[in-house]
Amino acid sequence: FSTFPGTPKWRKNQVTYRIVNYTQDLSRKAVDSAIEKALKVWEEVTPLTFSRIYEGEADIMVSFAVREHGDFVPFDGPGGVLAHAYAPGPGTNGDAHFDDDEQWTEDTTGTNLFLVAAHELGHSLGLFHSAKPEALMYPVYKPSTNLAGFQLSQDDVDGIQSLYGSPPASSDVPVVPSKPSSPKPGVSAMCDPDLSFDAVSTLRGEILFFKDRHFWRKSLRTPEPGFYSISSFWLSVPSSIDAAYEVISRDTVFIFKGTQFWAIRGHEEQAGYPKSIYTLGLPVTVSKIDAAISDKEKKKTYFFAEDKYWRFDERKRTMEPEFPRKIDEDFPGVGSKVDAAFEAFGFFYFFRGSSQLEFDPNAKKVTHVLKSNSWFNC
Amino acid sequence: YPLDEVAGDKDTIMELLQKYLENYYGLEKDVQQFKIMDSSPVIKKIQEMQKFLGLEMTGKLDSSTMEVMHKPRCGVPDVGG
Repeated sequence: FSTFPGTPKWRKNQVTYRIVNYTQDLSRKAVDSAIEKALKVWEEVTPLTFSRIYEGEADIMVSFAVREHGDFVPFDGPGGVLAHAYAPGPGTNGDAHFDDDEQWTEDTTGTNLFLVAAHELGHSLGLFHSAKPEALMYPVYKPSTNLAGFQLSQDDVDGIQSLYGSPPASSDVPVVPSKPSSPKPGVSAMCDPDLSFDAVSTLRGEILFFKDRHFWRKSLRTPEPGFYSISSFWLSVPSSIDAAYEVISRDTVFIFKGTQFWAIRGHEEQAGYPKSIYTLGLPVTVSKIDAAISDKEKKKTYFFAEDKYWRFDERKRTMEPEFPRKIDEDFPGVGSKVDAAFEAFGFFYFFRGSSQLEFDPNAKKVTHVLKSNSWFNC
Repeated sequence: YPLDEVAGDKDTIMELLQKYLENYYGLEKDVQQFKIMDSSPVIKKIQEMQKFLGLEMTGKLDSSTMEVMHKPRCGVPDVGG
């Protein structure tokens, strides 16, 4: 991230904004909602609060304009420049201007107003452009961003908190640590004897352990795992995921939350996702997947939900007909519900709370009972 | 995306490049001569742009650089001051 020269910022935590005019492309309600949501993105990770005024000079004046519009920085018609905004300060400073020659939309069929507004308001608060493509403050518009589960990247959070600090801890405001991906909290948390995981998956020979907004990345070559925020790798992937698995033959990791799933290949988020879990052949009675394992030898993927599991044939790309079956019948000793699972060295590893079970699928029995964080060499 | 229609039109590409570098990377506006040489300020600015955008710093207008240059973007210049 970077800030404007001289690091201008608001010297107060209560910042005012005013929506000066509207685009014809959207209803007033949609514009109000997009701006409000965009401000909320920054409000959640700082002590800043935003209040709307309807007349007079606000700190942040939001307006739509075409071509030359009074600030000697004319817009350029459709495409190209979408918007611009000024660093904090009096007068024009702090203001955000949107090019009304763009087709503004609530979704991504045109130019999504929320995404552009969140970026511009980042400038209005003092952030300059970021060189990280996953950051909201990267200068190029990215329509593939997941709107429903939108999250700032760690770079954006670090940037804005370098100016304003973290939000105050209270029951009403979600607490976001100023540097959640710094190694210290990750290291201390990873050896917590009560540690449980949301999901576990391999990725190109490493093992990823997902927990809330973060994941530990364990390479078998290094003793100490790395600790990262999910959004710093994949901006559209939500936090608190339900399940993840890798299909090695497709070099793809599939990530599940609720009734949707995403596909990633290394750092790249694959186009066309999220998709519905029902496109895999799961019945509509399944509202979430608890865990998933892909068996690379047999080319079968197992989906665990509640006390049942389904098996997907990766060759035919279809769900096998004789499923669901009961977990405890086919995986004796594993129990009736799992939090996370992955396959390694021919074994299936099942996680439930702070426990981990090593299961031999050929012998059909549990071969080791371990702590969930046994991979971290605590 | 107008450039898609005129792919191969070198003058137009150069015009786009000059405008882009002037707008977002502080290329001096009186640098009018576009001679692609290693020491040219344009090459240096292309490299600066590629570095900033997280692209490989070839100093050339390769396809990935052109692709990013054609994407819609924020109008705040990427240079300070």
